Amino acid sequence: FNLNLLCVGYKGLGKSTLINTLFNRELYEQDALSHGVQSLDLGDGNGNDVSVKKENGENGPAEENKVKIETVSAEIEENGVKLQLTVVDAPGFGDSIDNTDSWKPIVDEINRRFDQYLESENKIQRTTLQDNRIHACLYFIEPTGHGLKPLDLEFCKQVHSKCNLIPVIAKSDILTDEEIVTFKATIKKQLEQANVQLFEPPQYSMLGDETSTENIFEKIPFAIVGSTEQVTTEDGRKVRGRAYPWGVIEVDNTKHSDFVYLRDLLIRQYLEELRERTNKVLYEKYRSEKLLG
Amino acid sequence: FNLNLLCVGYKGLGKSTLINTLFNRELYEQDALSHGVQSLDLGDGNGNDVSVKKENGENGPAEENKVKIETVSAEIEENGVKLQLTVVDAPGFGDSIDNTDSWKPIVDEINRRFDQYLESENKIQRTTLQDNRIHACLYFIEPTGHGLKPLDLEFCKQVHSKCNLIPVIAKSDILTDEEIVTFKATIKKQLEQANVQLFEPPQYSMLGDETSTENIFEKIPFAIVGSTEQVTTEDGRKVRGRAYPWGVIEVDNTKHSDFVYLRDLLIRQYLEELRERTNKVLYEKYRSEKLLG
Ligand SMILES: Nc1nc2c(ncn2[C@@H]2O[C@H](COP(=O)(O)OP(=O)(O)O)[C@@H](O)[C@H]2O)c(=O)[nH]1
Ligand SMILES: Nc1nc2c(ncn2[C@@H]2O[C@H](COP(=O)(O)OP(=O)(O)O)[C@@H](O)[C@H]2O)c(=O)[nH]1
Repeated sequence: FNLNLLCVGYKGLGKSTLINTLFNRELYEQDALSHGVQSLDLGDGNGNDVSVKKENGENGPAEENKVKIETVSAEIEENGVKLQLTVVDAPGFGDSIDNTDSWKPIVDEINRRFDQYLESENKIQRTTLQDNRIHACLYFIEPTGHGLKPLDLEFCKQVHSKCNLIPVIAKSDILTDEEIVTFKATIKKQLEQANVQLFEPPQYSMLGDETSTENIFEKIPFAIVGSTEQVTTEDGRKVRGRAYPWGVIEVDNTKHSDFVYLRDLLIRQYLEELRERTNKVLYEKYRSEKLLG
Repeated sequence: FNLNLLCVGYKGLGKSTLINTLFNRELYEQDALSHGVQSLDLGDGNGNDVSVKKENGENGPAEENKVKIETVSAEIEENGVKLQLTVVDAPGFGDSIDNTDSWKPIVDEINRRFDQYLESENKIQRTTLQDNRIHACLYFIEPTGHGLKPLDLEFCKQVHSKCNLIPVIAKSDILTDEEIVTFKATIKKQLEQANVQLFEPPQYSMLGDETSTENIFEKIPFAIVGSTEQVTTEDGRKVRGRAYPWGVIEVDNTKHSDFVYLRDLLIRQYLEELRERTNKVLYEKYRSEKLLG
């Protein structure tokens, strides 16, 4: 199994923390993901340093690009299943004074991976087909409480027809429960009006025995909180979370954040659907457009 | 007494909430400040609607400006002293995809007010000199935990020599106490390296009896939390704050935010110093540069 996950959002929205939290290991040391990956120290269990898999996509170091593409790979074990996880990050996105077209290097990377797959499909020796296509894009929304910014909408419009788009509200602990309700409604309305297609449950989830599924997708955009720190709650439990003078946030508590729903969607329940939709719907669309000219 | 306060920051950083919290009254209804001021309802006690004082500076509605200048005035009573408060806001700042020169309409507004004063100084009838110059600029920093963004630095460099600059960390409840310490240190270092001059205590605060003063200025950039909502703490007290599933933040509790320090600086202890430095240092500099060249 492999999962190629694209993570996009402005610097400081907790992207690397969330990835570490999702996969329950320090894939990125704090600040490593978006700020140069020197402190990264990943082993693949065979004595190989997988951080060498870090590539810079097509943007060589010579090109003065404001948005870079960085990749980090590691083998993860989830519920006894081995998963080859690759996270593609785009440091620099939204961080300049002028962010015109900052989505472009990211869309180029998605296309490059489609092209790579197209090429390998055309080779005679097809048994070792490696799937590097982007299976899902987590888009991190700033928790302003107001709505999406122009750049957020622009990015979603450019990307939703190329990969499974899953918007998340970053650092949602900044919002009260009421503010989250209003914010989610505003975001959903703005995305609808912009005709942005989000990753949705496949048709069979309309069956009665898929109740928990209904709940997962209703939570989108997921209001998440990430943390790999162990903290102690007021009633003495040790949990992953963030400790403040006024209380302790528990990452895995569904009353505190939608983190568990995101994790279930990405890894436990819909991994196969994500890869399948990429292959059967998104890639096919790309392929036919490309072959038609 | 009057205080002309410039408030700048991206949309959604809690600017209007903070102004309402500082002056303990709904100067702005939620969302009124940066999103058109239609719902504003201010009276000056004489049956006049002071919201008509709302001006759009030099940017007439005809001009397609991404950054607008909006003004709201009201008479406030603080500790039995009447204060004519004017808040100048710049909605649109930092909210576009391309924010090049978005600081310019704001600097133009500061200059326009200096020019207005210069002109009135030159009139024969000088007894009714109205001081509309900007006495302080509160700059709202996004609480990313990393550091200042390029636009933040650019703004501070353009403005620090024209008005008393007071940076604040917006919505600081998103950061743990440790994160606030690191973040403040990073911000201060970045501002120093950019040679940005912040509003500082006047010389006499070096005397022994000014200990509390030393504390106020050490807190800059102030890590603030704003709220006009009454919430109930776990031990039953009614306070201004924000209620989360994991705890209640109290705005006026110095363990929860620097709000009290900011309020003391702006209104209770340094109001006169702010107006004085504007008049004797910043305006003088502007005036001499203007007359010389
Ligand atoms: N309040 C809050 N802070 C977070 C959360 N996740 C990460 N942070 C903090 O935000 C800062 C930036 O996180 P980082 O993962 O480096 O962000 P990135 O630049 O998007 O990769 C760090 O100080 C984190 O501890 C969260 O869910 N809530
Ligand atoms: N977490 C947190 N939220 C805040 C704070 N101040 C305001 N907010 C919320 O942030 C949202 C935007 O606030 P607003 O004052 O309209 O921001 P503005 O656009 O900068 O004027 C509202 O939902 C407020 O309740 C704060 O100190 N902390």
